[in-house]
Order: sequence, then structure tokens, then C-alpha cells
Amino acid sequence: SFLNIMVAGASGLGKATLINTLFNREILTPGFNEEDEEDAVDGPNGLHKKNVVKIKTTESTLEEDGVKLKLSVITTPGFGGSVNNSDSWKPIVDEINQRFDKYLEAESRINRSTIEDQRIHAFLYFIEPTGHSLNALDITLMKQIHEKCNLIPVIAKSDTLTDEEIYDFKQRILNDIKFQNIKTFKPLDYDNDDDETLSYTKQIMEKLPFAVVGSTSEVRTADGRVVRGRSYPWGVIEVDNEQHCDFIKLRQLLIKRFLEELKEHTANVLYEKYRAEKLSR
Amino acid sequence: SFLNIMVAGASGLGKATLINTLFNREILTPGFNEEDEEDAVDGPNGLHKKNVVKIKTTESTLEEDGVKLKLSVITTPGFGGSVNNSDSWKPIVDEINQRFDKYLEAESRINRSTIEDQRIHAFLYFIEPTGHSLNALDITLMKQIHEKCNLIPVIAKSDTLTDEEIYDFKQRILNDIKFQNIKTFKPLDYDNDDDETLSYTKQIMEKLPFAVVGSTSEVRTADGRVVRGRSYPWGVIEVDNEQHCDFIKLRQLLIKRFLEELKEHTANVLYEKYRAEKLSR
Ligand SMILES: Nc1nc2c(ncn2[C@@H]2O[C@H](COP(=O)(O)OP(=O)(O)O)[C@@H](O)[C@H]2O)c(=O)[nH]1
Ligand SMILES: Nc1nc2c(ncn2[C@@H]2O[C@H](COP(=O)(O)OP(=O)(O)O)[C@@H](O)[C@H]2O)c(=O)[nH]1
Repeated sequence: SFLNIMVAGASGLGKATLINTLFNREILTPGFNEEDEEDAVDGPNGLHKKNVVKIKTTESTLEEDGVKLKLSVITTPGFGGSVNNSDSWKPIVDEINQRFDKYLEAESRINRSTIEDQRIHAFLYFIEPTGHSLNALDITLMKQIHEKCNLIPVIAKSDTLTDEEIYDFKQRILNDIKFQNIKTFKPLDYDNDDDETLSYTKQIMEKLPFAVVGSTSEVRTADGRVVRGRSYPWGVIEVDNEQHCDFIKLRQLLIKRFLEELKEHTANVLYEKYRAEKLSR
Repeated sequence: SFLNIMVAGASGLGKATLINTLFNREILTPGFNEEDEEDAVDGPNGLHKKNVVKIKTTESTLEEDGVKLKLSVITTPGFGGSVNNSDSWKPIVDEINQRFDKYLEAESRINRSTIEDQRIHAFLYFIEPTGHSLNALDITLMKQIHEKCNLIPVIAKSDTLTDEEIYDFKQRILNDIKFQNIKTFKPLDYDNDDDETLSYTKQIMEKLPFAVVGSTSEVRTADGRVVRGRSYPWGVIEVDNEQHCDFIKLRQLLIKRFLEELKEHTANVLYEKYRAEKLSR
């Protein structure tokens, strides 16, 4: 099996940590990546980065329950990190398009037996936990990519927000998404799905945008259990505890439940739309 | 007594909440201020705000232990909220300069008996708790204002960070500040200060940048105490608990200990520097 996930959002929102938490492996390097910051140039006004958004691809082969997963994680260091972010969405859109183009070119060859699917199957967009609503850059980016890949918005570092604040924040985000006509990933409901399947799908999708917390560190809770989480002087937040955050639901969506559907929707709908538009120009 | 505090940083960093917590009064309105967002204009690329940074002044008269404090809080809604923030520091610098100009003009009149001091005595800059380091906009803004007002950087919503992360983050911020030659407020040590005073000053200032948490809500702790704080499913963070955050230290600096020194340094050093430069042009 294989999966290509793109991950974007401002620096320091726990994106690397969350990917590592999802797959329980050190796939990306969290924390301050010096090389991603090296385009900062000191000017007379202070710091002016060259407004560079890089695209980085990290490939890993994972095995779980005897099943191999060839995972490709595409990250976007530099996004949102400049004083002027007007063009920061462009390298991201270019990357998505280039992967479509590669597939288009491969599928039009005579020998097509071994096409490698490098298209983006899922786009995780990380929203800063301000508690207010989407900001201008969030909306700009999401509108640029929502018709090219399966968009899954997440609320980053949601341990910053109380349960009440998460509820209100999600309402405002969903209102913004509706107002801006932004399409987020929606699994198909099949007529022959049983009630249990429909209910399971509903329970996952009603959490969107997913309020996530990530951690690969093991910590001890007050009642002595060892869990993946973050330890504060006032308590321990548990990543795998559904009372604490939506991590489990996001993992069910991405890996357990809708992995094939993410790829099918990319291949049958999003790619076909891109191909039709490109060939009819 | 009187005090003029300017507060700046990206939207949703808990600035309004922190001011209300410092003075235990609903001085500013926290949360999503619709009127601050009304300059968002929907363009072909998605949302393009008119890049407007507004300057808002809120005045209140507070009384504590029979002492009256005439407080003026100057906020900067819109700062950092656009896709292109290249000029977002300008309205802030203009405001500081205008207040210097007003004083200069008042002090050169014949009748100077009732000059109202509207100069900025303290500038609280809120840093996003990414855990990484200062970003380009932080550095740009701080370099523009650090020689015009007493700069006090704070780490916003520090309950996002574990104790270890706060320690590392503070080191990186202080390194950035040193590298960029940014001056932060530093109280004078007087030769005749006793050891206790010097030690008290040191204990406060070594916390800079202050890792703050704000809340005016009262919540109940696990052991039954009622405190100002934030209640999460995994625990209660207490604003006035020095094991949880640096709030007490910041309040000691601003209100209890260095209020007069902040004003004196503004009047005797920062204003005089501005006046000398202006008159010699
Ligand atoms: N509060 C909180 N901090 C987190 C979470 N996930 C990661 N962090 C911390 O945030 C910092 C940045 O994480 P990183 O994964 O490098 O963020 P990235 O720049 O978006 O890839 C690190 O100090 C992490 O330990 C989370 O869910 N909650
Ligand atoms: N985690 C956390 N949230 C906070 C803190 N202070 C305020 N908030 C929440 O952050 C949101 C924005 O606060 P607000 O004061 O309006 O931020 P402002 O836009 O910077 O003035 C509100 O939901 C607050 O309850 C804090 O210290 N920690």
C-alpha cells in the first residue's frame, strides 16, 4: 500500500510531531530546522527573508500488522514565515500540479505497466489555535488547493484551547469554510452501507476540523499509566485519549478507514478534473 | 498615578485577556472583534485584507489599596493579520512618535503647568509560542520600536509549552535578541541598593521574556481551591502560581515595582533622545 500526504501551515504548529505521532515513527525531524531558516536575510528594516517556500519530500516504508505502507510526506518549510506571504501558496500549487503532470505524462506512454502514483492523496492544513477564526493566509491557501486535493483542516496544538473554546472555534472555522466555498474531504456514503458504517463515518467526519495534539514522548499520568502525551505542571494530556483531543479520529480517517477512498477520489475525481482542464486548453 | 502601555502582537495571542488579568478588570474585550476584521476584502486570490493596522486607545481609572491609577492601554488590531505585513509596523511607530511630538509641543508652550503625559511608558510585545524562535515580523517590529519605548517581550499563551520547551525557547529568543541588538527594558541598579533589592530585581528580570498565561475566569483546582486559571480535561493551570507561569513576575515589574522607573526612563532617556534628534534635524 502507499500514501502521499502533503502537510502545510505556519512554522512551529507541531506538524512534524503530528506526522511522527500518526505513524509512531520518527519520520520528520521536529523542532527548529536551521536549514529551513537559512534564507533569512538581514536588511535595513530588520529581517527580510527571501520569501522562500521550499518543498521537501520524505519517503519511508512502514510496516504494521504485516502490512507494508510506502509513505511519502511532502512538507512546505517557509510557508507563512515571511513578513510578506502573498506568494507563499504558489510553490505549493506548483508541486501539486507537477505531480499531476507527471502522472498524465506517464499514463500516456506506450508502456504503462509501472506508473508510480506520486499524486497528493491528502492535504493536512494546520490552523493556528488562536481561538478566533481563519486568517487571510489560511483562506488564501485553502482556496488555491481545495479542488486539487483532499483537504483535511486540523486545529494545531489544540491543548491550547479549553473544550468550550474548541467548540466555538470549530463553529467559526466551519462558518468561514462555508462562506468561502472551501471544499473539505468528504467520504462518499454508499446506498448499501449499513447503519454501523454510516454512523462510524459520521462520528469521524463530524470532528472536522480535527483538534489534534501530537507527541511521540511517553509520560506518566497521575494515576500511573504510561501514555503518549505532554507533561505539564498542572497535568498530563494524552494523545490517544478521545476526551483530550481528536487525534484518534484523524488517524482513523487517514490510515484505518479512508486511505483507499482518499486515493480513489484523487484518481477518479480530482486528477480527472485536472486532466480534462489541461487537455482542453 | 498614571501609566500608558502599548500592547502588540498577532491576533489571538491572549493580549486582551492578559491586560484584564494584570489589572483584574474587564478593560479590553477579548475574543473575536468583528470590527477589527471588517477590512478583509475578498479578492480573486481569496482574502486580501486592506493591510490595515488600527491604533485603539482604551482609558480606565483603577483603584487599588486606595491608590488611583489612570491607565491607558493602546492596542494594535490588524498587526500581523494580513497576507503581506511588510508595513504593519509603521502605524505603530507613527503612534509612538506622535505621542512624543504632542509632549514636545506641550512642553514648549508658555503655560506648561498641566502637561498630560501620553507617551508610551511600556511596550508589551507578544511572541507566538511556536517553541522555535523569533520570526521575521517579530524582529522587524522590535527593531523599529526598541529605542523609542521600554520593550518587554512576553511569550503568549505559554501553557502551550512544557517547562523544558519554555527554557529552550527563552534561550533561542534571547540569542535572537542579542544577535539583532534589540534592547529590552532593563531597570537601573543603583549603587546604594541593598542586596535584597538587587536580588528582587534580578529575580524578576531573569524571567524575561515572560512566559505568561492570562485568565479572568475563576476555576476550581483538583484539590478544591478556587483560582484564576484555565480548566482543561487534564488539569487546571493557575495564573497566579509561579510554578505554572511568569505572570506574577510580569505584574511585579509593570505595576508593583518598576512603574515609576518605566516612566522615568521614558521621560529622561527615550524622550530626550527623540527630542534631541528631532530638534537637530
Ligand atoms: N502544545 C503542543 N505543542 C506541540 C504539539 N506538537 C508539537 N508541539 C511542540 O511544538 C514545537 C514545534 O513542533 P514541530 O513538530 O517542530 O512543528 P512544525 O514546525 O510545525 O513542524 C515542538 O516544541 C513540539 O514539541 C502539540 O500538540 N501541542
Ligand atoms: N491557552 C491560552 N489561551 C488563552 C490565554 N489567554 C487568552 N486565551 C484565549 O485566547 C483567545 C484569544 O484571546 P484574546 O485575549 O482575545 O487575544 P488577542 O486577540 O491577542 O487580544 C481567547 O479564547 C482566550 O480565552 C492563555 O494564557 N492561554
